[in-house]
Amino acid sequence: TVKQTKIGSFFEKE
Amino acid sequence: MFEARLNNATTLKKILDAIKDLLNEGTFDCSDSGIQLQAMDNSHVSLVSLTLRSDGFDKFRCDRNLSMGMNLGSMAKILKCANNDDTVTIKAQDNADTVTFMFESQNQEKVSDYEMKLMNLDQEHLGIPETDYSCVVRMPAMEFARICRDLAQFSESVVICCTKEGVKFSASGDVGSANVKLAQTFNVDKEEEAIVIEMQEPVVLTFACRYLNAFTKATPLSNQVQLSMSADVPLVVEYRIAELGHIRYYLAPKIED
Repeated sequence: TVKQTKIGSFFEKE
Repeated sequence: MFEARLNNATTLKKILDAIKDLLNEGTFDCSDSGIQLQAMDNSHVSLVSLTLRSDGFDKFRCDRNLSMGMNLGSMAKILKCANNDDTVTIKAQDNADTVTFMFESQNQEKVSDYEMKLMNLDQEHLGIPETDYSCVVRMPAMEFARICRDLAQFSESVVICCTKEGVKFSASGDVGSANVKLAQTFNVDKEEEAIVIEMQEPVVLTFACRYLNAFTKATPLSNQVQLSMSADVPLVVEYRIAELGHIRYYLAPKIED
């Protein structure tokens, strides 16, 4: 099954 | 003091229509280079990045950097009060807790002003790394909106497959399966009808339709849309705003569990 990822796991908080 | 003016309210109205369904609120970061807004939707699956350059405004004054937390639904309601051909001016004092929108009719007979309270939003800012994408597709914005709308009827997810032959959008579910293949164009007379594919290497990515369809609310802003893709990183859907800036939507992919 495909799982929806989150933006936060790709872009770091500044 | 902050003051930004556009001789035509149309663009600002379209910008609000492009973000108000995805974001409830956002912070307009103002500096002498222009206005930036970056915010994630409530589910943190997508991110909107809006850039409006100061030289794109008919008048732009920003004495000190200013961050204005806005309820975008309220701001959209205020902008609904402007006619497309009204001049719109956004004004705020430096440490204000309100912002004023002033609309002037073309014939100067009618001047309206709307004051809105600002919000304290402590939204964290995300760093978006410069990325050399495997595939970049430029295509008519209307075409992209049409494909997203059509395929959403078949599934919650769209698979985008980009090769040197072209780009394919697929969706399958209970209704059946759909494939829309676009080939690169070579001899179009109008630039904005072209389909241009720059491919370093092929990609196959899966995305949720509902976000793609939220992004296509920006279609009235531009004839073209640009899709940037690399394996297992967010898709970038970019609409240029002529002479003013751009709006970029980032969408986290769906990956095999």
